[in-house]
Amino acid sequence: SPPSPPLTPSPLCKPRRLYISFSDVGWENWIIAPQGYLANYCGGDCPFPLAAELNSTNHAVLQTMVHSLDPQGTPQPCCVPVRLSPISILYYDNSDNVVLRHYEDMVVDECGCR
Amino acid sequence: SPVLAAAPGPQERILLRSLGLSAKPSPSSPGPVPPVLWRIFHKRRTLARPGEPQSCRVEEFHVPGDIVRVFADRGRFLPEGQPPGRLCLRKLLFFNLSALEEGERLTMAQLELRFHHNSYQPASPGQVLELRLYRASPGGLPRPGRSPLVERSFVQLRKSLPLDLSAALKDGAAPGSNLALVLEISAGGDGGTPRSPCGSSDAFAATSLLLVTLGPRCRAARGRR
Repeated sequence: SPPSPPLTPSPLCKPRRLYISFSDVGWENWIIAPQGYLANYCGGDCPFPLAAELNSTNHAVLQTMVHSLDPQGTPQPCCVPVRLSPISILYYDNSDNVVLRHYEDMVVDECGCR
Repeated sequence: SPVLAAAPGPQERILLRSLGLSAKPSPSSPGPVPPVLWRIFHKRRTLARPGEPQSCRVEEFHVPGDIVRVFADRGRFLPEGQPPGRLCLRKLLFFNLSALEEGERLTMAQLELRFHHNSYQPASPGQVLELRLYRASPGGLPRPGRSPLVERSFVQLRKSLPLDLSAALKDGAAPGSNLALVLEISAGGDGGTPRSPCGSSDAFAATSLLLVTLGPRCRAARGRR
């Protein structure tokens, strides 16, 4: 995928750019459209004290506190997708039929600490 | 890519299964993509906003559904039967529906007949073309005594003729592993004069069957609601 702009990546949990090109995974001969799509992924830290914009649960807040007291014993919360959106894919199936199918949870829109 | 190239087996199979495919398709004779599917695809792409709750509906057909498939006809032309010249065209339409998965519910079925010429009409003006569609046995013969699924008269047939089969295919139940129909087109007489042969069957181009189904995921979501 095209190199993302050289920004200093924020260490905090947030969506990161991931473009999936179907030709990169060898699927271009049966997927008609799209040729690829922006799927993104979640990456970054959930440090103590969890800031409000990190979209975290009460449990994650407590976990970061315990982690700050006992880093070896308790890990930080994880940075995971909390809101995803669907895409539609147009493709040929195993019997050469043309299929338009709607797939949920294919794009990461928002991440959070859990 | 390193991931799938290194282990095309298990990982790719898991990915494909999550996409509803038993194996990686390798289209041998891919047909053209029907314009209606492109329209739906592009409309969904432009309308899709992050987080927009996408309903399990195909707005273009005003039916519930999250999977739209177009099946190509694998049937053959049939002998016209007696008396000769009674029919312009008699064809077995055969659709392999084995791609339908367990738990899918059929919500719409549309047969599309396509003709080469812009209009397919009887030899003499004023006559009508009669079109009948029967359910057939896989051997290609109409089941005796069965009334036609569809019976229509036309002054002429346009380049493309959609026929709604939703009710005929028992709406709600996905058909078995294949569907066999017999299509007959004849030049209607006015009762007195015998039917005369009409435009030859080479005006007929192709047929395809468009099915909209509600996949298990959508059915579960609708059930919860």
